Amino acid sequence: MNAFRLAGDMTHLISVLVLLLKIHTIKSCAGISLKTQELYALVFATRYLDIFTDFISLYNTVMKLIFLGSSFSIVWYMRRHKLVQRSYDKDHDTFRHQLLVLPCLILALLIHEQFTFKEVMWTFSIYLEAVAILPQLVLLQRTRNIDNLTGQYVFFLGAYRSLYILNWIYRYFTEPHYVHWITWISGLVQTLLYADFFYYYISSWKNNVKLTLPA
Amino acid sequence: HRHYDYHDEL
Repeated sequence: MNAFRLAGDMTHLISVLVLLLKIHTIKSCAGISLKTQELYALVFATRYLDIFTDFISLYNTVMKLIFLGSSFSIVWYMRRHKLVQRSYDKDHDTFRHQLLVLPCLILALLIHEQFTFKEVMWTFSIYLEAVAILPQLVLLQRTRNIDNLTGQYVFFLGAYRSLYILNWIYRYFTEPHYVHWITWISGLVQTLLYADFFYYYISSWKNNVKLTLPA
Repeated sequence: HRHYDYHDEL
């Protein structure tokens, strides 16, 4: 495993921990999109179907369990926990996430590397992950009042995607036959979705002012 | 074989 990949996984892990910290400790999910969190739970559930059938490494299995467990518990907190539920900004989180699921499923059925159930589900999860952040970005844009933890959560998620791109470039040059257009194009699309947010995040940090997004 | 070389990513 190269350094970019490890750093990517770690920023992904940090983003989840930041979100759990906010929800579990402060008992608030203000500014967090339940739609995005539900999409992530679906992403991990469909991607890690191999968790009990293909052993890759202890690291791999443990990380999969963490991402599955954290994504489902975040959804549980936001839907069922009395205090957390109350801080959920339901009126602004209106992105119809079903509209993302169906096109991704159709695309996975059309474009994949192997036509097997596991591989099509895996491909679906790759496509869905690329667009799953959209409800969150729309919510940030609508509320415009972004607290530090929410900003950091989205920042670390974006950092994770950028580092994975560096990881693919590294692997392309160091491993024979490492060519995966599906992952690369989806990953690139996903990273580009963060570009706007990154621009405002970094300029607010540089100027030492509170993060706001333009309407 | 190439098949699982990218499934090691999370």
